[in-house]
Amino acid sequence: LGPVIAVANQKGGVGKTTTSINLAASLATLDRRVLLIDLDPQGNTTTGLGIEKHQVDKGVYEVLMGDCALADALYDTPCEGLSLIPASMDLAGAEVELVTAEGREQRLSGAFEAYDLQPYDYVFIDCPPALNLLTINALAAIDRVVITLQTEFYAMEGLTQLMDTIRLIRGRLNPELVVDGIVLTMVDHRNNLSVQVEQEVREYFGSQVYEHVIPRNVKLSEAPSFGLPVMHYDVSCKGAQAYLAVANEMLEREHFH
Amino acid sequence: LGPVIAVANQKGGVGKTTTSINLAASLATLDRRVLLIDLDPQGNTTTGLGIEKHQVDKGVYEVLMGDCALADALYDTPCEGLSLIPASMDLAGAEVELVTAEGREQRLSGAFEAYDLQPYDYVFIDCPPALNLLTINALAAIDRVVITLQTEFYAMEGLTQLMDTIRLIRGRLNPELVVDGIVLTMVDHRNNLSVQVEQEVREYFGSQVYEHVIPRNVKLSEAPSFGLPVMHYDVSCKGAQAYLAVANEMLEREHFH
Ligand SMILES: Nc1ncnc2c1ncn2[C@@H]1O[C@H](COP(=O)(O)OP(=O)(O)OP(=O)(O)O)[C@@H](O)[C@H]1O
Ligand SMILES: Nc1ncnc2c1ncn2[C@@H]1O[C@H](COP(=O)(O)OP(=O)(O)OP(=O)(O)O)[C@@H](O)[C@H]1O
Ligand SMILES: [Mg+2]
Ligand SMILES: [Mg+2]
Repeated sequence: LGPVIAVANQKGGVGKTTTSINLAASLATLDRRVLLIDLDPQGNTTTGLGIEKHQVDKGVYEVLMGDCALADALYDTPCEGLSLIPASMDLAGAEVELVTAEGREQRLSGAFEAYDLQPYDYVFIDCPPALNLLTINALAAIDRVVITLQTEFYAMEGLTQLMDTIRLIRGRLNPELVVDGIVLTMVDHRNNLSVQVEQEVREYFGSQVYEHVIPRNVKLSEAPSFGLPVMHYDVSCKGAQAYLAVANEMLEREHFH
Repeated sequence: LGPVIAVANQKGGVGKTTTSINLAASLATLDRRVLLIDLDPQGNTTTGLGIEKHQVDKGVYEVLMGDCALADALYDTPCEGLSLIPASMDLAGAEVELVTAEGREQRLSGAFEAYDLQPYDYVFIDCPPALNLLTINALAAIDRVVITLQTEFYAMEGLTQLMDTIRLIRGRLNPELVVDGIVLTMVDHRNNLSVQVEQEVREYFGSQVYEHVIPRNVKLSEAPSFGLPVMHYDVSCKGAQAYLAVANEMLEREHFH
C-alpha cells in the first residue's frame, strides 16, 4: 500500500478541498491508482466530484461508526483511476457522537487495518477546518500530512497550533506521522502581502515548502461547479498545470526521502 | 441593550472575522458603543485587533466555563468605542469539554443574563468555521445572525445546512433568532463566477441580501497584520468604505424592521 496522506489546516478556506481533489486527480492522470476520502461534513470534495451528498447511503460516516467497511463505501469519479469515499449528510453529527465512542480517535485507522487498501498507490483525506476529532482521526491514521497554506496574514497564525497538534498526535497515537510538505495556495505575485508571506514561510520552513506553488486561478473555482477536477475542465489553465507540477514534485520528493 | 449579532457560516475563509472586526469598528466610528466577542479558537479577531492570544488570562473560554463573568474579560482595542472579549489558547479545548457539561448549548446565553450588557449598543460574535457547540452557543444567545457569503460555488453549497441549523435552534433554544441579512464578501465584478453567484443569491434570498457588497480589496487582508480595523489602517480604501456602507445599511434596515 502506498502512502496515506491527509490534507489539513484548521484555518478555513485555504484550499484543502481544491488541493485534495486536484492533487489526487493529477496523480491519477500520472497513472497512479488513488483513493480520496471526504472527511469534512461540508462535503465539498464529494460535490466537487459530481456526487450528490443527499444520495450517499454508505460513506465515511458509516465507516467511522462501524456500520460498513471501507470497501462498501467506494464511489467512482469522473476521473479514471480515482475512487472516492464520500461524505454523507450524517457526517455533520459525527463529531458529537465520536466524543463518547470507544476508541474515538482511532476509528479511521481501525477501518484501514480491517480493509486491504492494496489496490491503491495513494490515499488522500480532505479534512474539515478544525482540529477536532475528525481531523484527529485522520492524523492518527495517516503516514504523511500535506499542509495547504494561503499566503495571507491570518493563515500564518494558525500554523504553530497545527504543528503542535501534529507533534502531539505523533507522540500519543501515530509515531510514523511526518509532514509531507507545505503547499502554498492562491499565490498572487502582484500582491505584496502574498509575496511577503511566501518569503517568510520559505525562510522559516525551508525545504518543507513545495517549490511549485498554486497561483490564484479562477478555473480552479469554476471546475467544482461542473463536478470535475480542473484537468478535466481545462487542462491548459495555470491551475491544472500547477497541480500537475506539485504532483510530479511529490513523486520526486519521495525518491529522495 | 442593543441587538446581539453573530457573524456565522460553517464554510471556511468566507470573511467572518474580517466582517466581525470591520462592521463592529464601523459602528463604533458611527458613535455606537460596541462589544465584540471572539468565539473562534483560531483567535483571528483577537490577533486582528492587536491582542496576543497567549497573554489572555480571562477570555471567552473562562466565561463559558463559568470561571469569570463577562465583565472580567473585557479588553480595550485600538478603536475607540469598541471593546473585545478575546479568545485565549484554552478555547481550543472548549468544544470537547462542553459536550459533557451542564447546559452545554446555553453557557453563553447564561453569561449574558448574569451580566448587564447595558453599556453596549451592539454586541457582535465572531464564530468558528463549523456548526459545532461553540457556534450553537452563539446562535442560542443572540437576537440576529449575519451570514457572510463569499461569491464562490462551494460557499453556496453550505447555505442550506446553515439555514436548517438556524431553524432548528430557533425551534429548540431561541425563538427570537432571526437572520439579520446576508453580506456578500470578496466580490469581484470582473469574475463571471462571482457575478453569477451574486445574481443567484439575490434572486433566491431577495431583500435578505445587503445591497452593499464587500469587494475583494488587499487592504482588508493587510490591516490585521498591523492589529487594526481597516478604517484605522486606510480609511479611504474600498474595503473601509464598503464596511462603513454596510454599517449604515444595517442602521437603516433596523429602522424599517
Ligand atoms: N488557487 C485558487 N485560485 C482561485 N480560487 C481558489 C484556489 N484554490 C481554492 N479556490 C477557491 O477558494 C475557495 C476556498 O477553497 P477550498 O474550499 O478548497 O478551501 P478549504 O480549505 O477546503 O475550505 P474549508 O476550510 O471550508 O474546507 C473555494 O471557493 C475554491 O474554489
Ligand atoms: N474583501 C476581502 N478582500 C480581500 N481579502 C479578504 C477580504 N475579506 C477577507 N479577506 C482575507 O481572506 C481571508 C479569509 O477571511 P477571514 O479570515 O475573515 O474569513 P473567516 O470566514 O473568518 O475564516 P475562518 O473560517 O478561518 O474563520 C483572510 O486572510 C482575510 O484577510
Ligand atoms: Mg474544504
Ligand atoms: Mg474567522
